[in-house]
Amino acid sequence: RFKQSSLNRFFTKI
Amino acid sequence: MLEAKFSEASLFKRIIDSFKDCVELVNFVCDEHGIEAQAVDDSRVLLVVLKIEPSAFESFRCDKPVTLGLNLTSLSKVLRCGNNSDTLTLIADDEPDSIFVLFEDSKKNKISEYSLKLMEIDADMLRIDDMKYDCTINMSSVEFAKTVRDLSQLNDSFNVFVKKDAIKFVAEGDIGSGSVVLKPENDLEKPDERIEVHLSQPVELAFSTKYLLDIVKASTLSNQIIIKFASESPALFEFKLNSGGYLDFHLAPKYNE
Repeated sequence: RFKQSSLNRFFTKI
Repeated sequence: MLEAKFSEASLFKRIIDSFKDCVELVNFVCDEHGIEAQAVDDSRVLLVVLKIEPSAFESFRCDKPVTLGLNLTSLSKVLRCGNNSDTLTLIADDEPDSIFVLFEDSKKNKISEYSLKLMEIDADMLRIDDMKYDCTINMSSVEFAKTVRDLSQLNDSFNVFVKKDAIKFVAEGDIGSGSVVLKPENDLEKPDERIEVHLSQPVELAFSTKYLLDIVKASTLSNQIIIKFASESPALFEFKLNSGGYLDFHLAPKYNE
């Protein structure tokens, strides 16, 4: 039903 | 040279205990503005950001910026060696191989010193831009911790609905379901129980309880938690340190396939 999203989708690496 | 002295070891112990179960290897970046750390958990779902301001220390000196790569499991072994009421001083050279942790009791009769080897930690730093959030909640950290622990018994994830006049947490599992509704309140005589909701639009999100159970361990740091939600973006759970600084958790939500 629900899938866990990852932070990589939202934050960029410095 | 870094020399950072906490008037009570218990503060640093509580800070480390608040996130040692979700991340293990952490770079602590020290400079004249204090100590900062950022780490992502192995599954890349939870980002922890720590900032300890110089005001949180009894005395703070950092002549040259230095990065201390620490294993939190090892650090907490050393931290257990001091008593809560001892002072705790972190000491490191400008180019350190180790960090020294010094405990001193209030009578200055007992001084114990431990050294901890530092590690080279190759960790990504993430840019956390000023995120736009749809709502901000201020509430009792203890009440939030209880809600998370209660609902986590029912399922491995739960939903959060925020409207102007209520916050609703819902968990549905095989054994049954549960919901907790909290309404804004501002009793001036009980500031710790205050619940405030500011929102620009209603929010509905789902989170894994596994990560929330880790996050609420930080409720020993602050009576109040600040929660910020935005649709389909990571949520922010913030614990402010009374003496200056914060521990932030950015948690990626679950989404409906």
